[in-house]
Amino acid sequence: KKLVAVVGLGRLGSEVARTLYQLGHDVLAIDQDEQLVQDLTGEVTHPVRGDATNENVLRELGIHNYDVAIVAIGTNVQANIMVSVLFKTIGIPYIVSRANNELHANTLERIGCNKVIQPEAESGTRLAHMLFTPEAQEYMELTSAFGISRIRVPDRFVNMTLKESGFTGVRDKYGVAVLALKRGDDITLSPDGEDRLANGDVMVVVGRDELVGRISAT
Amino acid sequence: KKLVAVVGLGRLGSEVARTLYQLGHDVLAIDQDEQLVQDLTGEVTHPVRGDATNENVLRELGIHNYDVAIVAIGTNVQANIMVSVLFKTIGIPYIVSRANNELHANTLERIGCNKVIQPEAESGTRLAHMLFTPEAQEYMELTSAFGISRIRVPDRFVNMTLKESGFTGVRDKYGVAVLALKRGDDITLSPDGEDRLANGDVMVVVGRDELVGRISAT
Ligand SMILES: Nc1ncnc2c1ncn2[C@@H]1O[C@H](COP(=O)(O)OP(=O)(O)OP(=O)(O)O)[C@@H](O)[C@H]1O
Ligand SMILES: Nc1ncnc2c1ncn2[C@@H]1O[C@H](COP(=O)(O)OP(=O)(O)OP(=O)(O)O)[C@@H](O)[C@H]1O
Repeated sequence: KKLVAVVGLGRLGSEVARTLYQLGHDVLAIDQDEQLVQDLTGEVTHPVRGDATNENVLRELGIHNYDVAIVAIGTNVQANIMVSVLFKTIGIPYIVSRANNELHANTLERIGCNKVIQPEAESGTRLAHMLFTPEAQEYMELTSAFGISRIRVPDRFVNMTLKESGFTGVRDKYGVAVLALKRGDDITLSPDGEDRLANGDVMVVVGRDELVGRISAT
Repeated sequence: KKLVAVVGLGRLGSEVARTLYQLGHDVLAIDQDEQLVQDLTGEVTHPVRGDATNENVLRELGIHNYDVAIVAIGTNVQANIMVSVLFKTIGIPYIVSRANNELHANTLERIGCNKVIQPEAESGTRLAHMLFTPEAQEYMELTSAFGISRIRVPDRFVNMTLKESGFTGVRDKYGVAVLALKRGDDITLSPDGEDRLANGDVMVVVGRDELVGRISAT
């Protein structure tokens, strides 16, 4: 159980704050916007309205006791940088901040942020790579040509076994292997070749990009 | 080689447009903001300044010939929805749009968007899950409490076998299973319990979040 402070409760910050709270951590969520703070009532430990560029406000909230601070302010680059510097000054051991572009990211790293994320750029890259594999829901790169994809079972495989559908055994990296099969909340790891696919099933597959891409090709 | 139109060249749209162009596709990138359009000169096929809520503008640009259209307008929900509806009306075969929240996502799906993404929320969830697994490089959710993580081998496991390190067999979802082991560009799927870990190895593991989190705990 860790103490995490999240500043900026826009689309990114509210989701980080909520998820961390669900994972069991103590979450202090700060925003200048009263409505956004209200929206998180019951969904984080401590939703607080405040201006995070004000060092007194941060100290009164006990920020110096926190394990991790996340700066999720987006568009307002000046505020984003100021708050990051304040967290560094106050001495928070691990600081995550978001950046809008490479120069901004560079600046945050020089300030001493431990992790800098560019959420939209990461999503944009991911979307571009998954766009022409329509059933693809998620992609995790292993090498530039080989990755793990989470895909919805294509219609034409419904009611066929994994083997009949052309999937290879889990150790074969020259075909497309199914690492996991998800049916609702139920997960089977390294499913058997004789397992039969149902409509709505989600598969986690691994293989060379072109081969995985062909799964959805009709 | 596909024809892709991207509307909205903010942080998400500019990255999608650039990446698709690098992947070899024909990219039409539209924004009302002249500067953002200029910034993409040479980085996409056809950067154009225009108001995408104007059907004539879209038709003059030949949008009806496109394979895919991506609505990357964010904050302006009204414009985002209007452009999505226009693309549907014009008959683009595959439409991706972004949403700011669940209700917005629901609306876009009802309009007929083929794929709806919430980039910040996805990044937020991912960040929350990876925050306390410092070696975590990537996370793919399977259920809210169970996911696949790509992690750098923790120092204390170097030179130990997978079995000695406490990893379970690939079918056991009550422990943490290693789905793949990457050493440089070399990938072993479902590695053997007797395989020995080396410094710099990257593992793809699956298991309940708390158990995976403990891997990095010292
Ligand atoms: N000084 C500040 N103190 C506290 N909160 C702040 C401060 N400055 C900005 N914020 C908050 O940060 C939040 C996120 O910033 P903003 O909306 O500008 O970025 P965004 O990129 O649109 O965010 P997202 O993409 O996560 O929705 C806003 O809700 C805003 O009220
Ligand atoms: N009707 C329109 N026609 C063309 N472009 C538009 C239109 N409306 C908005 N845009 C553009 O969409 C882009 C992205 O929208 P906006 O900046 O509001 O969202 P955002 O959520 O901050 O984006 P991001 O997170 O990707 O940076 C802006 O550059 C804006 O000029």
